[in-house]
Amino acid sequence: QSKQTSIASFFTKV
Amino acid sequence: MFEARLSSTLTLKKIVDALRDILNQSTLDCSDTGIQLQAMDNSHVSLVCLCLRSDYFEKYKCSRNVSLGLDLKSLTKVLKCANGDDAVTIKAADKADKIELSFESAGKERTADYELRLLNLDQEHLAIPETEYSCVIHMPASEFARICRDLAVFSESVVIACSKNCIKFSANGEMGSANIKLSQTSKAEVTLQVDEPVTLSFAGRYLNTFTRATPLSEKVKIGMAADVPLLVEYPIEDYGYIRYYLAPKVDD
Repeated sequence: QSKQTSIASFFTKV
Repeated sequence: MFEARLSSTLTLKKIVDALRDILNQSTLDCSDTGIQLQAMDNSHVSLVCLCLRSDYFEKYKCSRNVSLGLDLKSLTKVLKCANGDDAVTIKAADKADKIELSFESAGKERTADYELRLLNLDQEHLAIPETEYSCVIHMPASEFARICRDLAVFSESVVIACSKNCIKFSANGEMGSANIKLSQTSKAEVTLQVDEPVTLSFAGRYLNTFTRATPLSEKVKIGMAADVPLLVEYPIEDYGYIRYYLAPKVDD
């Protein structure tokens, strides 16, 4: 089973 | 005041086609250096960035930075009213609530003007750090599209494994499995620069959506590194690019 990660967790908000 | 003219509406149609399956609405940020767009899809799994330098345009004027919130479905409808070889001029006044699109036929005997209402969209910008990818692959964009399409039949997930000698795309599902390997070719249609082998798993549905950009570019660049999003980049001639970032799937 694999889980989809969120793209937002890899980049920081500006 | 913002004004940008392209000699061919076809390129604009291709750009919007590359965005509209992933985004419903988005904001174009226009400055004197060019046009940028950055947005996540609704599920926050992928991020798309568009960059078009001002010299991509036949004419480009942007006296003050403007953000144009667009509904991409509506923009597509307006673009359908134009022929591919029409020239297109996009205009917006400062603090405008609409943009104007003017199409001029190749022989200049027909002009058509359309206004499109702008949207006030909440904008969230993400800082994308410069990433040193362990694997950088260049391949024909049509080949990448074919692989993504073929693998989608087998499974929701696509495993991309890149090593010094080859890049392997795999899908494994109830029906069976598929493995497609590409090696570097002598004609340099496929090139692999690999510092460290990487294997990552991704949602095939998103990969397929990215391939909507195939008509924009002969080549696609893929960047991979452990534990970072996949980069899929389509250059737009020498004047810009569309980059898609896709978050990897991880073992539960």
